[in-house]
Amino acid sequence: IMFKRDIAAAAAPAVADSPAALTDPILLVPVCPGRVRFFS
Amino acid sequence: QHNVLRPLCDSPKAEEAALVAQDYLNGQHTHGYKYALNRIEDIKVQVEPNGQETYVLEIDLLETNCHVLDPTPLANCSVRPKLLTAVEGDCDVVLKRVGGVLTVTAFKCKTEESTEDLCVGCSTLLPLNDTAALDFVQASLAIFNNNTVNVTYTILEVGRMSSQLVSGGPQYLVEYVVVEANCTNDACMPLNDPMAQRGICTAKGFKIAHSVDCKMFAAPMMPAVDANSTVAAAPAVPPAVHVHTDSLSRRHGLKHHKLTSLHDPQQSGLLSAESAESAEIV
Repeated sequence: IMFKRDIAAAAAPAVADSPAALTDPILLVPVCPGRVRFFS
Repeated sequence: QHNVLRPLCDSPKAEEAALVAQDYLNGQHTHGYKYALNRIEDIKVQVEPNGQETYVLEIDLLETNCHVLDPTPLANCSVRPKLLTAVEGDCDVVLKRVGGVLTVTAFKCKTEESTEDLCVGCSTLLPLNDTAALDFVQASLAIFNNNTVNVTYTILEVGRMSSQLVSGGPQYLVEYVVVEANCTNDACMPLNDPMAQRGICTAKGFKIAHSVDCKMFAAPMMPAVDANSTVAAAPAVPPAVHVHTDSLSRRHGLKHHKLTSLHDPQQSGLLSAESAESAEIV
């Protein structure tokens, strides 16, 4: 029997919108592609 | 020395650039249908020492039901469902922000139909020069003209032709743009008048259309003209059926109207090579 358990939501990466993003490995987490508006 | 920033693809900055790109690409598109933004694939922002920003954007667009001549705002146009053979455009777009305003400086697009979802009984896009389907278009136009009074229409552009195999043969579903025509004997010429009424027709049926539905566009807004002033001659109306003459079309047979594929006046070097290769796919 398998139980579904709650998993803590992953912390979203900080917005990689600064030069620090080039050096900070945390900020290098892929932030693209974006949301699909219609279908993929 | 550039700083390269990677905003989130769903950030307001990325969305702003993507919508500017979408509107610009639709403005360049003179045949076929308007495209709507589906997804921002990637974005890079180069910041020069003087603070000028250059955006390099990859976006995915989907074909809508609105023809480019249809004045309906894009926001009110619906994207074609996959089952009706969706056509998508993948574009690399370069934009610059000057004085706070984003402007497109280069773009490269490839347009293709999604074939991975084809199924038995689904409709299939036909080449725009398919003879049998064009005969069907003409036959359906005749039906429409028989039901109009005082005005005869001719075909300005065939937008889409598809068929679905059902018992009894192929069932056609076609879309074409019509314009008022001046007819003498059996020949009809499009009216060379910007005020000529235009519309888009949809017809469905087997060899003979059993339904023809035409939606006429609102008359274009014309500037007021002084009766004594000299007015430049109106541009010639395109031929009855738009003929694609580029080498790519001849080799592959064109199934749909494509987005303008390349515009890079300053050879920005910011457009990916990958798109150049895949532009061969139709």
